[in-house]
Amino acid sequence: RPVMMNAFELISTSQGLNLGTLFEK
Amino acid sequence: MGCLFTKHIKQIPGYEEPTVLAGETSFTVSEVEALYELFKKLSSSIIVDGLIHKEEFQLALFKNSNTRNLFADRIFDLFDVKRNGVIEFGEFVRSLSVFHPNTAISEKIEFAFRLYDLRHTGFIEREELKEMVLALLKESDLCLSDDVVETIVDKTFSEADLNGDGKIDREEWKEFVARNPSLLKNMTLPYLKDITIAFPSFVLYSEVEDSD
Repeated sequence: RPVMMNAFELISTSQGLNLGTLFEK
Repeated sequence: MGCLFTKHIKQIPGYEEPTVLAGETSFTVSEVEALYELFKKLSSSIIVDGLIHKEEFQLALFKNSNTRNLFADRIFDLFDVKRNGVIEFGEFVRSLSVFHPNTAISEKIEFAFRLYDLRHTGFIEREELKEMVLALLKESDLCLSDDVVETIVDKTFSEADLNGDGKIDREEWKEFVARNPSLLKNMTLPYLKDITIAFPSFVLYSEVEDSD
């Protein structure tokens, strides 16, 4: 149920915050 | 002392000695040297000047130099400590250190707060949170009605804004994260512990033995 989502949890899934991508060859 | 290789890299603008950076961060000297391999790759992907430009950062994150993203912009701005529009090697290492598994949780909490304080007011405001939720939805091609977005933001604020003044201050953020530790999961990159395995080539040239 989307209304129960924590907004910050939602935000933290952004691809722009996934710095692990920098380490991909 | 020093080999030709070392003399060459010292000429790059913003380059700092690995021993200095290792002393100030969670990285060992070998890890800083390995990070230099990654930095060289990122900083020469479009403009070969030893600096990471916004387009190069976007290319590394999204495989597309034109992909704009609110959160990537915020990360770039925080990494660009001198605020001159590029990320230098020292800035890169110091900022990435926040994401090291061994870095104190308090540093991660502070970095995340600054990340979400879009307008640098010292607070995470309701409008900023809504803007970030909308940006995430757009990025993910998710469509939620404005009512649902408002409800998500309201609910989060009702839990985080303890004094009810309509904005989240640093103390409230710390308490909120303590109750929701998963919010910090993207502030730790396990890769950083294995960076010398991921980017080993520099290690062959390493002048300094790590003591730990």
